[in-house]
Amino acid sequence: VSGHGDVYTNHWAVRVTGGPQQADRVAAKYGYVNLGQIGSLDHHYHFHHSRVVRRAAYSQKGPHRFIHMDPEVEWAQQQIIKPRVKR
Amino acid sequence: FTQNEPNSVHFNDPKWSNMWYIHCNDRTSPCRSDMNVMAAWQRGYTGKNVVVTIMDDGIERNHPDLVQNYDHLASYDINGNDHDPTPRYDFRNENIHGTRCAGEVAAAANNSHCIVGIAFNARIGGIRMLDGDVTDMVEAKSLGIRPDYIDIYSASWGPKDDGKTVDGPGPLTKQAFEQGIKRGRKGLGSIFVWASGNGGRQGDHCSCDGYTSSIYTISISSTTEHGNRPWYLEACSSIIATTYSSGEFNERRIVTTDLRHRCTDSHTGTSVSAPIVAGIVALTLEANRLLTWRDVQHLLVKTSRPVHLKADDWKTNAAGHRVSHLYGFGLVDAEAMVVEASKWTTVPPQHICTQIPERQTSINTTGCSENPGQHVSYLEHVVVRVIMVHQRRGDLEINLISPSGTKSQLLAKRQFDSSNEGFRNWEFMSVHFWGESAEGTWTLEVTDTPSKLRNPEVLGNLKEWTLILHGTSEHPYQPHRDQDSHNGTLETPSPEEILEEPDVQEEKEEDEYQGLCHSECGDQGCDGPDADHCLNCIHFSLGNLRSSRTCVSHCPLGHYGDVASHRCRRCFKGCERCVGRRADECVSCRRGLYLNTVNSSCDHTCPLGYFTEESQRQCEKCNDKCQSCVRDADRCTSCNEGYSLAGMTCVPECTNGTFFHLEEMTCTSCHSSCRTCTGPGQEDCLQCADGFLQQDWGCVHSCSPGYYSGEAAGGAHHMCHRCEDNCVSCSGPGSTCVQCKDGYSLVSRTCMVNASCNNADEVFCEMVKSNRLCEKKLYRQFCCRTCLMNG
Repeated sequence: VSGHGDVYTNHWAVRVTGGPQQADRVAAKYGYVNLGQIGSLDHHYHFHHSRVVRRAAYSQKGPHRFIHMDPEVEWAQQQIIKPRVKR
Repeated sequence: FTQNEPNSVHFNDPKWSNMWYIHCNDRTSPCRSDMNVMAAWQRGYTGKNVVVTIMDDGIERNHPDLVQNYDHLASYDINGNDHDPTPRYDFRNENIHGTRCAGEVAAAANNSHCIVGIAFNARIGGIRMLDGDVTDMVEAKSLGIRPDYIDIYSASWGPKDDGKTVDGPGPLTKQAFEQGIKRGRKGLGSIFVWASGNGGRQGDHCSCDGYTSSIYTISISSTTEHGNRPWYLEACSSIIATTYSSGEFNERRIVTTDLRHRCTDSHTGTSVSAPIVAGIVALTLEANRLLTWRDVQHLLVKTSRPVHLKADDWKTNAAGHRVSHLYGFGLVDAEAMVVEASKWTTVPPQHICTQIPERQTSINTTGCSENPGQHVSYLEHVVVRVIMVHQRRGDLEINLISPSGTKSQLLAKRQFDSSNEGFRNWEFMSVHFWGESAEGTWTLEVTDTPSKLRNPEVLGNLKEWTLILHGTSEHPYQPHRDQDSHNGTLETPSPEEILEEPDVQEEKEEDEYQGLCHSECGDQGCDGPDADHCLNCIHFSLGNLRSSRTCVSHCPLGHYGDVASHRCRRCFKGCERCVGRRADECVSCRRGLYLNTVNSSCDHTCPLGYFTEESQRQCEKCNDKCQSCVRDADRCTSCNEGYSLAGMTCVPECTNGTFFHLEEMTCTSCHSSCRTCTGPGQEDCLQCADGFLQQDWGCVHSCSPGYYSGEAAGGAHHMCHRCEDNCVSCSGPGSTCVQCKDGYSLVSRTCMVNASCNNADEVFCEMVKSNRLCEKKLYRQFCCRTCLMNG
């Protein structure tokens, strides 16, 4: 639960070794869609979960969070909106 | 100032004559051309074959000044997930920023339209990433777009410049920066140029922006036409260099491309400085394609010059570089960059020496000379990573003093930063020690000046700090380089030259009292020189006869000026500013209280439908749909009638036959079989439409085999119930089976397994019968059929 006014999105960054197909499998297991590699970061994938609220003040509970405990997943982070200003 | 350069180039672009920061062919007025851009052009460098991209809100790729140099391979739309970075157009023109930055880099020359870019033959692209939710992943993706194709990434954005935010790249973005400098440009390293920050007026400090203070970014600040500090400029130790940008109203501005095929000279903050340097670095890379990311930073350190830039902290470090917290090493010099670049030899590999002092604020280091792979003798970036707890972060000032005695301010006090979070592994960076020796004693100075708003007896705690020295083990420049500068402009000044500079900190003579009254005294005169010696006041008197009165031009906080009596009078309790004494005449409130804008009073809490806006300390109205909200009008915690809460947003309660679609944020139709539902599918029904019966999680016209139609709990409607186990069709609940599955036989309208029971003798069957086991579902297969068959 955020204590700093963070806003949680329904996008996750996930590190999975074993290639894109393995990432697809892990994503499907928990109801995510794998949207592909994050830029030029190897083994890092962009997962999206359409059944999670697009913006929320809390990191919602639910079966989708089991991905954090999956042995195939080395690291996973729900994406938080970072306020950015044009200068 | 120079006047009318005789060899100046002329372009037919209409705004060319307004581009005072590039050339000086205006016969009527003097101008500043000391970024020497035109001199670099005259040497033949215009950015050919160099690729620059603008990470921002998109670029207008069909703008007449951009279309010629637009490069779709240097572009991407992260927000829309396609290859077209065209900005989203709206009536407020919110997304002008990227297009303005792009023109500064690579607007085409001599096309009779608008302006001329600094690198007018460079390729220009845009990464649209600010027109949506920005996350760590969005930033990391942006920094990693085609790193082998794009040479320079220019960014003019960052965390809020509000003087109280401390924020920087997340884990993915940090990795993206590291990947960029390691693998980008086929191993030479991507060039990241960053605008230093616009929060000058908020007392912000760019060390609190982890992007611009990263060693991987080239942090650029701004100066006005006359070399003054612009109101938006943030100081910090990571600024490398400076360009011209907008200043006060009487100073000239920067001209650039604008959305909808237009030109603009509206105000620019530091945003324009990053693309100006991106353009100059493009000229530099054209002069030498083999420069590494560190070579480019060395070139900027070596060639940027203080010229006429006014700051009271210019100092010369022990390596002879003049540096300031406002301007870094000074104004960029495009000609010097290309000249140096064309004969540049790549600097030796970067070494990193990390030291953690043990419970001391000083550390004596050899620069890791004991480890050849880490040995730093000649410094580049110096980073201090700090873990510190503190009750008010804004009261902290941090300085770092090098073994040579150079003092760099890593953090200045920040008036608006009341956070009690301290610093958790925050990295401060300084370029002020560039070229100095790493060896010797480094000292960290932390000054805590309690503001009146906190308990001064509660002290902070510097839990740990780490000194991270970046640099080289051998001298970064070939020996002949130091004597090889062109026209002497690249030389660092001799000690004699430095001594000849006017001392900007020269002490002013104090005025002496010569019988004159204080300027605030009125026509009745005074009996002394000070404001509390006045017999009456021009503006207002503050205090009372017992505590002595003094004349002031403005009444202090908690008072208002009573014009009729020329007195400062107290506001109502709790008011910080007011227009009268009454409780409902407050304009702002003291800390801990909030201004109720409906009745202009100060309260501890805001009424329902309002939230506490901390920076203004006032109650602001929640969004119309919210019944209550926190921190922001759109961050709802409960909703008005007709709406329900989804996350922190109040969404319409959808009518029967529709559900709220989270992705599209609209009420969307249910499947035709549903009366109410949670999603679009047949299996998402909550209640069935007329003519449909609920069966398991879906709605059907008629019950499937194995189900019978019956009333639902509560009797409101009918639904399909499952028949008893092993029954293929039934007429109702319980023992009403009509047909059994294969392997089962219908006995008393119940399905029993065909197998017979070996030991179903008379005594055993009597026990089954007397205990009525066959009436119990659990025991129905318990030799019942055999016992029944046997009578």
